[in-house]
Amino acid sequence: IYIKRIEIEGFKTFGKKVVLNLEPGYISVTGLNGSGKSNIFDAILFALGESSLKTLRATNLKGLLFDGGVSGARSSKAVVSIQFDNTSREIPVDSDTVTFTRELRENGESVFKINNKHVSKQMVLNLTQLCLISPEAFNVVLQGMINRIAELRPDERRRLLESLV
Amino acid sequence: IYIKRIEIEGFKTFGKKVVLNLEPGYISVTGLNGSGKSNIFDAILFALGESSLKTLRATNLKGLLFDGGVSGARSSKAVVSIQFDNTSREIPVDSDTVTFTRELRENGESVFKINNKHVSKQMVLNLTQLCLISPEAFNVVLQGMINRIAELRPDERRRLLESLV
Amino acid sequence: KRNVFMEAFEKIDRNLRAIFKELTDGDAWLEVEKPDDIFQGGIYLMVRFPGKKPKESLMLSGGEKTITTVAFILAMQSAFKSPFYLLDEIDAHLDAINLERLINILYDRSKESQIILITLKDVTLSKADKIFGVYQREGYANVVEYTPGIKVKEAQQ
Amino acid sequence: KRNVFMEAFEKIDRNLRAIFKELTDGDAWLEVEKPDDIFQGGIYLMVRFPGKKPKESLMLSGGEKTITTVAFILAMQSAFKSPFYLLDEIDAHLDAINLERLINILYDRSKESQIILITLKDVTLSKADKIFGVYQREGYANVVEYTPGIKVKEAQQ
Ligand SMILES: Nc1ncnc2c1ncn2[C@@H]1O[C@H](COP(=O)(O)OP(=O)(O)OP(=O)(O)O)[C@@H](O)[C@H]1O
Ligand SMILES: Nc1ncnc2c1ncn2[C@@H]1O[C@H](COP(=O)(O)OP(=O)(O)OP(=O)(O)O)[C@@H](O)[C@H]1O
Ligand SMILES: [Mg+2]
Ligand SMILES: [Mg+2]
Repeated sequence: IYIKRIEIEGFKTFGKKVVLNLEPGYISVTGLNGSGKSNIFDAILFALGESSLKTLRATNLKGLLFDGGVSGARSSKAVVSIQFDNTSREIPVDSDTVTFTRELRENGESVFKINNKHVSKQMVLNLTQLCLISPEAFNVVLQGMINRIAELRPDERRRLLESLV
Repeated sequence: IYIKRIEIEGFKTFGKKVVLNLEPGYISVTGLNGSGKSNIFDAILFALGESSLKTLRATNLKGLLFDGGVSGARSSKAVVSIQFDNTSREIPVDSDTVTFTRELRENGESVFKINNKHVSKQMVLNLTQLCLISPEAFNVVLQGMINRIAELRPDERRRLLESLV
Repeated sequence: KRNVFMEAFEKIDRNLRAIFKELTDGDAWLEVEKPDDIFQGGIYLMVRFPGKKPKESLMLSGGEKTITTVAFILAMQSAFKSPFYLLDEIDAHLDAINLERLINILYDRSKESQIILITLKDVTLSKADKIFGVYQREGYANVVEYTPGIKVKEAQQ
Repeated sequence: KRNVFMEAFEKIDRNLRAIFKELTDGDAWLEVEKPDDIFQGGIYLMVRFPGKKPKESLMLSGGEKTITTVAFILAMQSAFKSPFYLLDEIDAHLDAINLERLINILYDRSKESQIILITLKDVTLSKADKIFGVYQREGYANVVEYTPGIKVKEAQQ
């Protein structure tokens, strides 16, 4: 499994649709301060079911919709799709790619889809946890958080291991 | 006023005495990870009366004494002196330089001196606050803390201004 | 008390606008939450980076927060002049453009107050009047003085 | 439950020792606080950097903590294999030596799991199989693909 494609539209600074086609291996993202690099990671977590506003760095759900910047109109919905390569069938879905999509409307409602079929949020969380692609796992280090793991208290570290076993 | 001289001995990684002669203006400090750069800032705060172990990054007072590393013997006391240029007499002491010294013994007791005369800790705190050389003021940004001021809640920011007025 | 507070507030706000403009070409200012009852409310730090809508400082990117914090600290200087600044790797998350602008303004300010910067970046080292290198030898930390102009790699033993 | 836990613990501990040795020539290991009653105690992450006494990971410098955290994350990989890693400017506080070593080990690991690194440093960009540049134009964020080998300054518009 690896992330094959990311599509973002109407989410944070991505007022217009952007598409990233990825490969397995080592991928690097760079750009000026405030250009939208960390927002891409927020978009990935968002599509995989992340619900904490603190993690997504927003004061409310509406704050995830593109605010129009200086030029455009505010987006009325945010849509993020993450397509995984699944030729190894590690994700228990019978297709070569599995696409997780989340749509957020102005009323704060989220719609989740897997391979374009409506599913519940719980279904997304179960599936991502099963294949360790859930944001909860220790594989995501958000900006400024790198020292947190070294600073965990011993009991917190035990609980982290316990939760993964 | 400016910091003219820093002397550190027996404090954290500074098992042997080191002396830094500074000038006014823009001073830069560099070195490998773990070499002891941030420990120099901890030493300055220590001498100016800082008592929070969290700010000094130690679990207990004894943890501020040089632990012997791989080669040497553990230090039985830590002594840090900060000499300020006072030709402008902004510090209400009648001498061209004012030296704040703090000695920490193994029993956890601290001895404070100003220009080599024993003084109380309170005297040091009063004097440093008066001339805005106290660690409480916003002029010290410890490693990793740079974003804290931008992330202050509005009421915290008001309290900060209130405390300084 | 309110008058003394507002006097300091106005000074800081005026300075913040000027410094932030110099740093980014954008705008930053302070807003009182409850003008009728100042001490019951907070103070907002509002920021508008070029090409973006105005926002509270909380909603910025890592690098944008660094720039905003330094602008605020320097603005406070106008009301509460501190004789020295200790800044530990504040340049870690800045892009090349913001870094250059930040170091230039800190260099200017170092004429009024002593500024001591811990850094791992050449640009930050390049402006220094004096450079100290810290290194570890046989378990002890040592400090050596370098002549200005040295690069980080040469100073890191 | 205890057996399953200890099996994972042993695997991670073994891996941690190997990875940390490769990264720093020092030693790192996990210690159980209460061996007789594991779930009532914690787990210590102990670290010994070359030329220093062993310490708990809490007492390290900024750069030392970064190295220790990455070693721990990669060690966990042996017990809980994750298909991808998202690492946002984890290289910000590293000196040139630690940076080089860290990027080399991440490059090796990227053969097993996809690793996406946000960075402002050339060394981190230099090993990439694919590079994306994010830039702001007329208020919108855009993404462009670069061929590997480009420098950060060229990619920052
Ligand atoms: N809903 C939104 N609409 C428009 N812009 C937004 C929205 N939410 C956040 N932003 C903007 O996104 C920007 C932050 O982007 P991001 O954190 O991805 O930057 P970055 O590229 O990671 O920068 P740095 O290098 O400083 O870390 C901020 O300027 C913020 O104001
Ligand atoms: N009492 C002590 N005796 C000996 N060493 C100590 C003591 N207290 C802390 N240390 C060591 O000091 C080192 C940290 O130094 P410091 O934080 O100043 O590094 P630094 O140069 O700022 O590094 P970085 O670039 O990673 O931020 C750690 O390795 C820590 O173990
Ligand atoms: Mg970022
Ligand atoms: Mg440091």
